[in-house]
Amino acid sequence: ARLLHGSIFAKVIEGLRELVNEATWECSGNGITLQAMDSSHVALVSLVMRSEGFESYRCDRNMSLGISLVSMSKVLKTMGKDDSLTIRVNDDSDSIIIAMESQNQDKFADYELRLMDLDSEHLGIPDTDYSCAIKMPSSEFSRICRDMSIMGDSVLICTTKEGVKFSAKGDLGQGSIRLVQTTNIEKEEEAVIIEMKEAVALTFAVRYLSMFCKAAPLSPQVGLSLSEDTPLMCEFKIAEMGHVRFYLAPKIED
Amino acid sequence: PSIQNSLPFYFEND
Repeated sequence: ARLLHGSIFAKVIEGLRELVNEATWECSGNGITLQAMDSSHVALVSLVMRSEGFESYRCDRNMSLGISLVSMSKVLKTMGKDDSLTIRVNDDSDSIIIAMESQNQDKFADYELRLMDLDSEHLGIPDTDYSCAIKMPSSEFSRICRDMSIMGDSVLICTTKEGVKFSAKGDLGQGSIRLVQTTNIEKEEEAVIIEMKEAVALTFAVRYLSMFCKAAPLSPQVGLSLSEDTPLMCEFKIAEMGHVRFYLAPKIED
Repeated sequence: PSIQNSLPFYFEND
């Protein structure tokens, strides 16, 4: 699998590695997918990178590759920001080859990472017709998670026709941030758009939302999909290629 | 006080 802009792949790994330290990559002719839960089984990430999004892609037989994302992140940090990236696994090999090439083809770096035997648990994610779908700048969402974490461990997300409100309370007191729907959309990237069938009010652990925000550099906008008594879906699109979707189980009243 | 639910409570094992 070859990417002209290897930085896209580095951003994907950076977006996942805090939530899941290691994961099984499923490779087929259609592309690369991954599904993994965090160690406490509260959150899940689902990644799709379609074959047509790569400069070139070939997969002769389906493969499951157990990879340490922490190690892969370290290797990818050595990459120049404009480098292209090729990922290769040879038949019967127990390692993955990560090759980087500088833009003017005067530097070539190759790394081999040993593959791991991982027990993976796969969950069926039902198609959900969410009550509420919010789109907002991903930088804004990152900032809200950071700001709410000052006040408490949990954030309550409430939606109305007018907007969406994030609030948190704790020993210090409480705080809230309300975003109003953008009425005059000039730049789509900066817009806050709320599609609502029913109002929702759900509580989530802000620690996980903050981990999801590590994927924010992938996309200028984030999608949040919510329904009562259903895990939140937080989506970052990977330009033309696929997406990273995070799911988070809500907190419920004791 | 609220408690954290787990994800397999909502999604089934494949």
